[in-house]
Amino acid sequence: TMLAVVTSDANVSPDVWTKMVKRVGTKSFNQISVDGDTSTNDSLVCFASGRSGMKQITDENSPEAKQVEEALNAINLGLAKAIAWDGEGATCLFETNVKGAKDDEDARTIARSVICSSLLKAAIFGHDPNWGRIACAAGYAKTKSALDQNRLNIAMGGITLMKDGQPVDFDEKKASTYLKETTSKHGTVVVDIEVGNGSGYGQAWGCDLSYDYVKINAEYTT
Amino acid sequence: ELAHAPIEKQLLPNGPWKVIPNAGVTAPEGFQVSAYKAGLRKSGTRADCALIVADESCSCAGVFTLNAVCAAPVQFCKKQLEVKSTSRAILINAGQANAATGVLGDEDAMTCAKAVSDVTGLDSSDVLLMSTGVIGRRIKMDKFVPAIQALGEHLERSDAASMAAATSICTTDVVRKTLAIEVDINGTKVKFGGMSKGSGMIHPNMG
Repeated sequence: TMLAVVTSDANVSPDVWTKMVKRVGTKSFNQISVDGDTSTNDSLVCFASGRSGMKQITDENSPEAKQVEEALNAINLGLAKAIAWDGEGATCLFETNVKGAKDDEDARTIARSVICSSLLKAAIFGHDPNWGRIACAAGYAKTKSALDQNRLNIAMGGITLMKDGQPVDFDEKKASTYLKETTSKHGTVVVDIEVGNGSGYGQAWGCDLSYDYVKINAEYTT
Repeated sequence: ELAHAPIEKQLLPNGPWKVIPNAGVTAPEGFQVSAYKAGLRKSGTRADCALIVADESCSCAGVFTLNAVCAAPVQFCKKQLEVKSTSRAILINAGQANAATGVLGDEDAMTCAKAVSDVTGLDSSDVLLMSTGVIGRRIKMDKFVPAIQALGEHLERSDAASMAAATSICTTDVVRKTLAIEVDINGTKVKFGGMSKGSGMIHPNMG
């Protein structure tokens, strides 16, 4: 289960605050996954006291509203990514960035599909730069627009693994070392995916899948 | 005590904000918090509940799991926030999730909100709830209700209390997750504080 509470002294009208929280929740906590199980209790609640002294925001399109929402998004992202980083048994945070999709929603869907793949998560734990599993997980994402595999570019840790749908002759040892070094310090494994030239951009965060995940959950009363 | 998640160093996106070191939900003006060990956990070595109370009515919004089998506190919060988009307090417990607990779970949730109301003087319509822990188990109300009294009596605005609260809500988490930032908006310093928990059963789909 994930729980999150955010407080702020921003002065935002209740209706604008509600819209902000919905958008921010979509881009942050709804873009993380550790094990694919949606809890009965997941909740994000955000309070705005108005005590900062700023003039109340009533227009969600005002520059001040944009600034507040940007900061609200940042703190929620930090808290959400911390959950994925601390995934049961995890040795790394796993970030996927998708660009070139038709819209942001499609990009987020692809990114989440990739970070949810158990096979890919296990490969990261085993330091295997398995681009085939990345391509596969991108391909079965339930997007509104079809994914064209001939436009698929994949990179891991800045190392290009696939270009225009074709596998690239990359330095496998270097890519494996990237995974080994990142997981050894509980860092962030980054996968960048391009799926075309659309304006859609999205991110998602997960973690690797280790032996400890099974151990923890086999011993936790459900 | 749990170690602190590397949010400031590794996880917070870059932007025009400044991190407020070692701070959490009471960094913004107008909030107090407390944490307490009620004895709800299977292994009772840590605090297991927290209460956040705002000095005045706040704009308040939430998103909640879309799992059709949702916990009593989730249903409680959704009803509260459907009626009005303001609130003053939130009570959180670890140990038992109060999910799949039927009518008795709903009654427990209402009892918890009333206990907060009794100790703080707030209207119970200004109280929200969160629970985490074992699904299918009712909250140990005989231990929790007296703890709510203690929570209400020990509210304070301090970084230490914020950290204690962030730790108290954790279950299988290895680290506590809390953060505070400050951003300048037209010359006014606006602060944001937060805490989260979660490690397993994580695939949020909230709306």
